[in-house]
Amino acid sequence: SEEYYLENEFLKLRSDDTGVTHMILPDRTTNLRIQFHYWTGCSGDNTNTTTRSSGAYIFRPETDKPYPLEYNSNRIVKGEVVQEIRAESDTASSTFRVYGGLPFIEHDFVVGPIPVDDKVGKEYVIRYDTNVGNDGVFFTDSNGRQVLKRKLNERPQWNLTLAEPIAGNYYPVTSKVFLEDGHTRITVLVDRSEGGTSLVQGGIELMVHRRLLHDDAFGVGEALNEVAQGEGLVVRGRHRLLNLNPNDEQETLSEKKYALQTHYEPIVFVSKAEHISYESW
Amino acid sequence: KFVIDELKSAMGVMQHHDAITGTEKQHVAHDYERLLDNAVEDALLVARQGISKLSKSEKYQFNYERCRLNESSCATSEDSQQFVVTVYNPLGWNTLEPIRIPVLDGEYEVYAPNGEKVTSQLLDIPNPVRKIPTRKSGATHELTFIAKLHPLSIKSFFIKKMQRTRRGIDYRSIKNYWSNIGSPYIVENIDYVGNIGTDKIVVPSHVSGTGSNINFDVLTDEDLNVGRAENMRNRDKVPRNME
Repeated sequence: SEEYYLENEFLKLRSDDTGVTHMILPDRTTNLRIQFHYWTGCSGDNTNTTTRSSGAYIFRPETDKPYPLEYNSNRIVKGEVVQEIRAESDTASSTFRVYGGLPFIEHDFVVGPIPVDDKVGKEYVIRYDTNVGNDGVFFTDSNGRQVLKRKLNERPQWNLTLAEPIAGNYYPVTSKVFLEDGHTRITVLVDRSEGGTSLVQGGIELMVHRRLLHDDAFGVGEALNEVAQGEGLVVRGRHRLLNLNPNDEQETLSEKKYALQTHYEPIVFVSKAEHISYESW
Repeated sequence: KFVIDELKSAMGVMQHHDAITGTEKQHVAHDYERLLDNAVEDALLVARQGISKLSKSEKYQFNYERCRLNESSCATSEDSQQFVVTVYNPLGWNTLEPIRIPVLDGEYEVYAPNGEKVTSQLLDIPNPVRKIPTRKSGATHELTFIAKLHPLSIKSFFIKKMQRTRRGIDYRSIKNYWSNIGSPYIVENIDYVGNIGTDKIVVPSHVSGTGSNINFDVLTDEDLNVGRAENMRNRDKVPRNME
């Protein structure tokens, strides 16, 4: 019932009790929903392709739709430098930031420990759902080389019938993934290599954390079940979301620059300065 | 050269397909962490020497520490009343980059190399909802500012913690004070604004009672039921009158 805005000179991020809803630019508005989901991992005896477990090598979800994670609380913080929406659920939390002078939305997320009390391995993804009509086409960079066009359930060289329609549409994302229609390009910049796809119209999905309880029999010989101090691992990462005009050369160039800026972030050193006065410094 | 070679060697090992994709056994993953961490730490020696040389400060020696984990924790900034943040921009063009430094609660001023005060903001670090093993750090806040960086440049910022924020008043004492006067309210986001015992603060009108020398933001049970986002919004509307 209430709506909240984060804004700077480039964009506005609208949010209400259901979470983030719109990204508003001076010349266009894009519907936006950002939500965690998780896929549950298959469990099998690995004797043939239909009874294979999801493991370190193989992403093999047991359902064709992921389970959504609802945020329990929202909080807004506003200041001169940055404005934030903080959303939390039981096993993941998100901070959406809009900085003054910067044309992107930053998503700082913390995921984990992934609960496995129900004896089911889980693979957590973040979905950015928009109203961009991409018709199954999306683009990923290929291990830092050229950007490649991907199309849902298709390969450019041969006729494809996917036995595993979810995992078969996942591609490596090294620095960016984007989708577009004639007016809007939505780009997600990642701070590390992640698996990514676009399974639904206008949606970008990126896998950010995995905890699995079975070996997939491809050689590692153990489950991907990393534990520290008796708990599963906690992951912190960052995505930057850009909304660009694909017909504007300046904007698409800035996308390349921000991708590099996210990957080659500044190196920060902190030094004590008790022995020096401000004037001397 | 030998420490750079050590890092080159570790990076060579990390080209193995198991290291890239995470399909190594767990004890191998730990060994990779050990190899890489040792090599990066040693190679930082060269970076530190390089920055010291470039800063051309023979009189004052700085010990450049780098926090490599992406968690809100930094022993140097948490323990210091004043410190220098040195930022290296590895890109070949001008950038604006948000810098977030973990600190204790207080009031800070950030200065750019030309002596100008940089706009900064102190943000509290959210506590995890679940009781999980978390970062080992005393930092409760992050000091945030935007650094304007030149291509392939190094820039230093001087950060001072303002003394008036640490005069023996802390969250616990405010909370005790508030409970002593029988208030059912929860006190959050306390800003100390003056000399103890001499300044008066008017608290928001929907709260009965006044504080003697502290600026209160008070959340009622009703506020909490409505939701945190709502009361954060309301908080911005509340005028902060100081006598």
